[in-house]
Amino acid sequence: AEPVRVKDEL
Amino acid sequence: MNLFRLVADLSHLASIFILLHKIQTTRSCRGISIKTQLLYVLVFVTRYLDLFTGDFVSIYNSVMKLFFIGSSCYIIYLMRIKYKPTNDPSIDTFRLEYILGPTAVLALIFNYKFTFLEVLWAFSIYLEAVAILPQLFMLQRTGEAETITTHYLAALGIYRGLYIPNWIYRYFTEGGAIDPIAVVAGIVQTALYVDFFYVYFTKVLQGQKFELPA
Repeated sequence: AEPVRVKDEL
Repeated sequence: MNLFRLVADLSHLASIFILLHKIQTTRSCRGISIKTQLLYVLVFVTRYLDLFTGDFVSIYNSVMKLFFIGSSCYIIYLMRIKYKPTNDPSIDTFRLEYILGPTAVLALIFNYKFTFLEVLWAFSIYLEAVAILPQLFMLQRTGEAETITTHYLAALGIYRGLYIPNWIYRYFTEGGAIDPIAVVAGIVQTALYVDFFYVYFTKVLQGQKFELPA
């Protein structure tokens, strides 16, 4: 799993 | 967007409307921690700065962000100005520096990029995780709550809880994508509601008043 900042969440 | 997140966001919206309804109909903000509400303003303002940086996601996303910023400020207006006499600071005694200090340090250490926006984003995530503490502390101190206030807290708790299956769903449908900062903070945040939900389910939903054992 790659750490990614989920930009579409509130 | 998946169903978990949609219902979570709707539950978050509902919580705000429940809180507004409580304040407007009782013409009082008794039982509501203004410290928690101030922290939410800070959470939304620091997280949604991306509204102004051109990182457009969707109309839904932008409208929700604007709503959360606007409604949280409006709630402060109601508590600080319109219904000020019903606000009792003597029971809202959680020290904000215990929250702001550690979350600011965490954000400076654990962030995805050491830039102004990313540090503030991480700060808002950590801050949201613990922003409910002054409210829960106040509940603990008074040992009771109006039923409508407990519905507000339940809707907030459901919102946070549903983000967890949302992340699990996303992990499997989006090729192992994981946002560790959001996930760890989200699990902590949800865990803070466990005690509350125990009383909510065993008392409030059985038609009794929310009262903590003495």
